[in-house]
Amino acid sequence: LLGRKLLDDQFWEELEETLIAADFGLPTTEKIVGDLKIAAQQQNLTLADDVIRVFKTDVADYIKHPAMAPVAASTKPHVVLVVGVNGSGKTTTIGKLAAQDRKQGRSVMLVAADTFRAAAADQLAVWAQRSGAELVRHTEGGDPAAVVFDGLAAAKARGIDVVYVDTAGRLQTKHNLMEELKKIRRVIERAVEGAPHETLLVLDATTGQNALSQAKLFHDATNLTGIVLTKLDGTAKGGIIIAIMDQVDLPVKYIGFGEKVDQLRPFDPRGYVEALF
Amino acid sequence: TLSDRLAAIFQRLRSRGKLTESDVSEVLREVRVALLEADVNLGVVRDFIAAIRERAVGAEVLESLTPAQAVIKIVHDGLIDMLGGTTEPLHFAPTGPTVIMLVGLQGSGKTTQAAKLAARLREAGRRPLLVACDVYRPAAITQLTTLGEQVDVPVYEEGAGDPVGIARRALEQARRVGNSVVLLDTAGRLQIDEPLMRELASLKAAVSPLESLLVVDAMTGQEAVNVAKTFDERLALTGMILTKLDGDARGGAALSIRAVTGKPIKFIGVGEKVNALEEFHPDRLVSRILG
Ligand SMILES: Nc1nc2c(ncn2[C@@H]2O[C@H](COP(=O)(O)OP(=O)(O)OP(=O)(O)O)[C@@H](O)[C@H]2O)c(=O)[nH]1
Ligand SMILES: Nc1nc2c(ncn2[C@@H]2O[C@H](COP(=O)(O)OP(=O)(O)OP(=O)(O)O)[C@@H](O)[C@H]2O)c(=O)[nH]1
Ligand SMILES: [Mg+2]
Ligand SMILES: [Mg+2]
Repeated sequence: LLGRKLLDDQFWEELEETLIAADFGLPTTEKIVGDLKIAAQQQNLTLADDVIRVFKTDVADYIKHPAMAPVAASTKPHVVLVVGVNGSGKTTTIGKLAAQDRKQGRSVMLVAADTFRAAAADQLAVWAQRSGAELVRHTEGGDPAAVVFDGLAAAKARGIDVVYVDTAGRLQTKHNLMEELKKIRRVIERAVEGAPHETLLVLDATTGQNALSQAKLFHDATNLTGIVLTKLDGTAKGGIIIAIMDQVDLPVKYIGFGEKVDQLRPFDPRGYVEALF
Repeated sequence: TLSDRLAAIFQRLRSRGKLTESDVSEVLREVRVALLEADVNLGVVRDFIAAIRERAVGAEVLESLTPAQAVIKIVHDGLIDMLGGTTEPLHFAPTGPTVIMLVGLQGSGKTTQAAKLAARLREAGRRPLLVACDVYRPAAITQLTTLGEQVDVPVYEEGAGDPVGIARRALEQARRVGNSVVLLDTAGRLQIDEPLMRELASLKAAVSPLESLLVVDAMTGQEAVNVAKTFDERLALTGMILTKLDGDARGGAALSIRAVTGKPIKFIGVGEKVNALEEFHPDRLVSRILG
């Protein structure tokens, strides 16, 4: 695509293929290509590079990426609820975020509210140890809301700055599991004024169009404040985030680009769009 | 659904008189939309439409009293063909332990599916052994040993170490003790991670698995093709397991991975519990993909 010079049919077709291959989805792709064709006409563009340049600017400008809610010293603890489907990278992302907070001198507590999956709390415990965060866990099979209740009580008692609540992976169409999530959220709201201050949907970049359904249903159930797009170190681009921003109005706050503790950074729309080509 | 949309299109086309080939082309565009919506890879969709075009613009459709249904049937049959038609079982060695290696991207469901397979094999009267070859992920070994206890299947683990050595010694133990199936749970990895892909190749060379199964998340998007192709080129897969089909992902990745590797999907994961594993039936997945 970058090698092409002319704005011919083949260029437009290859641009469409590039966006579909990046999981933008057909409707979003057609809208973007349609808008670019109009822009090309209006701006009298003749070179492929010009259109690519317009695309990069327009899409980057369109992508919302406000920072995480600031950790105000006054509201203690600052509570971050982390949700998403199975295997998307929630636990690992929490480990990375905890490490960042610790580097800034904040005290951190991790709450192991995944009481279902084998060794979920053990996995979070490793991340707590790595980042010097505290950990609250119950035995496997217990009530997740109870762990959250205890965790927040302990965090308040100890004057912890930031609490991350790790929840079990769940497919968004499972009614009882989404109800469980709502219950967890209610416990958080009752325990801490203004909490959860951040509710993050962790989304795997390899996910296709189902990501849109994930964003919608998790947002309905638990009022998301942002998305963490993980596994961008792979070949998938997670282009469905454009449709998510359009239809669910959610920003991408962070991207995960590896399995190590330092492989998380704030989302940068320009960098993201550059990487598409 | 696709059949509703096709019925609506044909109704409009029909009102203009006799159906023509270009009318059916419009219909095939609708099929393309449905398949892309379902996450089937663009290249695979192209090839598929080209493969059914001749039949779709033939008399079977143009002269049918129910052309929408005729097209749906052609699409349905074509997708079933593409998925290999029948259910392909696991293969077992005539003598000695059968080694089954599970591979795939991070979080696709390998460890859980390993436990599910172990439970199924145990119920079938075989003596499986689970092997913890993921020495990287925090608490991966604990996850496998916990699942092993749940399904009453022994787990061979050495903690951290060299996965190839661990697999070799696990196989030796299996031979000594009499385990008929050895299930290797490997670490999730990107298909573009050279050192980790070489590790898998070494693992394969060391213990010669009879089955190398790629575990793929049913919600995987367009990259399913590149992932499957690379794993297949590097390892010569013998099959695949499609997971998390208990959600509402359409599962088009199934078509993509089958089309690009030619390897059969042997099982599907339909839940988080250890009994949530089913044999793959192409017709059920096709109905799901077509929405
Ligand atoms: N390559 C890569 N792998 C990642 C990234 N984030 C997480 N992972 C890996 O993805 C796998 C799943 O991560 P988890 O943190 O266990 O995911 P989870 O959402 O907590 O999973 P469940 O609790 O089982 O739903 C692990 O192997 C992680 O190392 C990332 O940004 N890049
Ligand atoms: N709903 C559902 N969840 C599943 C299924 N299979 C696995 N899971 C869940 O998906 C998540 C990831 O499963 P794992 O078995 O840890 O995946 P993995 O491929 O071993 O992950 P890595 O070792 O980190 O690469 C866990 O939360 C599992 O419970 C399935 O068929 N349906
Ligand atoms: Mg987790
Ligand atoms: Mg695993």
